[in-house]
Amino acid sequence: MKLLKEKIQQEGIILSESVLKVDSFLNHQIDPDLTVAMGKDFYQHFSKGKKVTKVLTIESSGIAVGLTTALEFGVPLVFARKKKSLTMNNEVFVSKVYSFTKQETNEITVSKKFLSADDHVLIIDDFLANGEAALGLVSIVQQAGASLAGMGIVIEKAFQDGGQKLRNAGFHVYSLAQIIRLDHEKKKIEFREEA
Amino acid sequence: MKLLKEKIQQEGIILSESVLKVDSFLNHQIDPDLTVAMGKDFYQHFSKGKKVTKVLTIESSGIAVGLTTALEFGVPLVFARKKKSLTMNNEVFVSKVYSFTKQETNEITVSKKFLSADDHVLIIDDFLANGEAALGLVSIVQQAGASLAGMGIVIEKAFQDGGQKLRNAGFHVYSLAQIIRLDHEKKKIEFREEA
Ligand SMILES: Nc1nc2c(ncn2[C@@H]2O[C@H](COP(=O)(O)OP(=O)(O)O)[C@@H](OP(=O)(O)OP(=O)(O)O)[C@H]2O)c(=O)[nH]1
Ligand SMILES: Nc1nc2c(ncn2[C@@H]2O[C@H](COP(=O)(O)OP(=O)(O)O)[C@@H](OP(=O)(O)OP(=O)(O)O)[C@H]2O)c(=O)[nH]1
Repeated sequence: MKLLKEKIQQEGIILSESVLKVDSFLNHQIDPDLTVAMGKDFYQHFSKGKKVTKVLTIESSGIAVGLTTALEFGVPLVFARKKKSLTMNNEVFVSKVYSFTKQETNEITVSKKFLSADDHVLIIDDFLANGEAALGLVSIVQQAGASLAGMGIVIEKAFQDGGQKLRNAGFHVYSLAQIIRLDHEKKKIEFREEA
Repeated sequence: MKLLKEKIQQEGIILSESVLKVDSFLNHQIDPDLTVAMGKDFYQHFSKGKKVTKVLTIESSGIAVGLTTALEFGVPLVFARKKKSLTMNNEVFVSKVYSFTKQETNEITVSKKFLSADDHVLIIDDFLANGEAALGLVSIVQQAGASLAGMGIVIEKAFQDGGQKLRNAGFHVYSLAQIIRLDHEKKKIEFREEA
């Protein structure tokens, strides 16, 4: 997505060879118009197949783009919780997600009330790195007996193995921007060029 | 807001005399069209004064309605973090927020890059109960030297003292629904009637 790549080039900060900071429009401050454009892009891509009935994401940075995507499809958004919320009941799907950074395993949950075998789910998230969170969401879709339309990712770090893991497992992954390399020394972000 | 009150009556679950569960459209599953309507309502209410330059909320449940509100105003959304995120820097405004439920004090943060003295900020959140989180956000606006347009709240529990605290402090608080009472026995939600 051209507009997104321009925004990344203008405002993205390379923190290291493996971490890109995009707090100014995606992870802390959010650009609403860009977020709407991303939702429309995901809709264009995923509306051609079987009818999507739910958009599934995970708190917090997935919510904004998950919402604008759900808006285009005219379906509800569900966001997985990383920690127990005040009113979360015990009837939940649970998935374990390993964090390489924190070196710990955490649970993510989705209430059974909001995903059923009748659903055709589109997973949306902001970053795809090692794919653990994405696989956790896939597991929840599978536990619900729902079918998976695919995964829409805003920024895929193609130098990490999440994309490969997911595609090798047969899932359809569509990223608005794929980063091949973060050159920390030259402060240069290299994208995979659009076909 | 009539549409919201109807939704609360249809789908809200009274968990106790003080807690209402609205997971099906506000806190876990999100109704995108309703969320857009809420954003338009907040815009109608707060667009009459000095020009709002930023919408400020707090992760996670404030993000969706914060986004649709920011969309109407054509300004960025900023969401305060409750815990350190991967790329959060040390140049942050910090505020302590006490949780009566957890009986602990936590810190919420907003990067100094995203709030300045030139901003006129509209705070948006899903629930107003004891007002601690709202006061935390107000403190951050004040630390930035920004002015406060007011606070837009989806559901105010008027039987708790958050609304009174904020209004007594001189802040303009506008709630889309004010709940006077949660009758756990009769399973009845009592709203303050619209003027
Ligand atoms: N800005 C930025 N973030 C990255 C990058 N790579 C991964 N992340 C995000 O950092 C967080 C790291 O998550 P961990 O669970 O600790 O996973 P990991 O160490 O195994 O990668 C995740 O945020 P999250 O769970 O989505 O948090 P939230 O923002 O939704 O609260 C992930 O999306 C990157 O290059 N830049
Ligand atoms: N559903 C529901 N939630 C309520 C009600 N009253 C308060 N809350 C929410 O519960 C959470 C309680 O926060 P605490 O910080 O523990 O505060 P408290 O015990 O002093 O009220 C907050 O969610 P949060 O921080 O906004 O969490 P998140 O949903 O954004 O992750 C608050 O908005 C209620 O009657 N119903």
